Amino acid sequence: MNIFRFAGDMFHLISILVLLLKIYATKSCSGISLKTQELYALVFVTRYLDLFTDFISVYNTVMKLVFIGSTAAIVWCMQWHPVVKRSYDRELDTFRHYFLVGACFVLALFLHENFTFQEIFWAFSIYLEAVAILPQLVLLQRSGNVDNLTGQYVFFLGAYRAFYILNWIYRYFMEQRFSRWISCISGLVQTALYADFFYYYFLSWKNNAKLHLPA
Amino acid sequence: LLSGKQHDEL
Repeated sequence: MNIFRFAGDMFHLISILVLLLKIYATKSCSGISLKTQELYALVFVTRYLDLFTDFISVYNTVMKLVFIGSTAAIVWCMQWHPVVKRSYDRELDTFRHYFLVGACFVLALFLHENFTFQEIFWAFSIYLEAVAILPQLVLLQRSGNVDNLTGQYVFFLGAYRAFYILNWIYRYFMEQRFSRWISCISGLVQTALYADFFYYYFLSWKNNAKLHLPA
Repeated sequence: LLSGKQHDEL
């Protein structure tokens, strides 16, 4: 465990807590893509298949349970909570995310570390996480304005992935046995997807203006 | 501690 990875995990945790806060505090999920949250729930479930078979550390197990639990809570809220579900932008959140699931699964069948059930689902979850934000970014572009909690949510998600890249660079130089190309390449693709959002986020922060994404 | 573990990252 190094500081970059710990910081990355904390940013990831904060991003999910910000989202939960927004939903519980405002009893609204406007501007949030349910499809992205469903993709994240699938990412965590398929990545943490070793939750009950391999014990790595208390921290690792606790964080996995928190990520699965909080994302499941967000998906549940957006679909079943009587008040929250009314504010879901159903007609704007139309990204066909099943294609993302299919494409990532096919890719995982070809590109993986070992051809085992757990490894294929792990690679699938890595690829899916890279593109899971797409429905959310599309929704933000369609809804034009970005309310600051949702903006912070995407910001912290980007920070989490950026720190993970620093973590891989650190591990590459510090550990002789470092081969996590699937995570690295997929993580780079994922962070690149955030880059344009970061650019507009920074502009809005610099001009102290409302974050406005070009349609 | 984590040698040999494939995926110690979250």
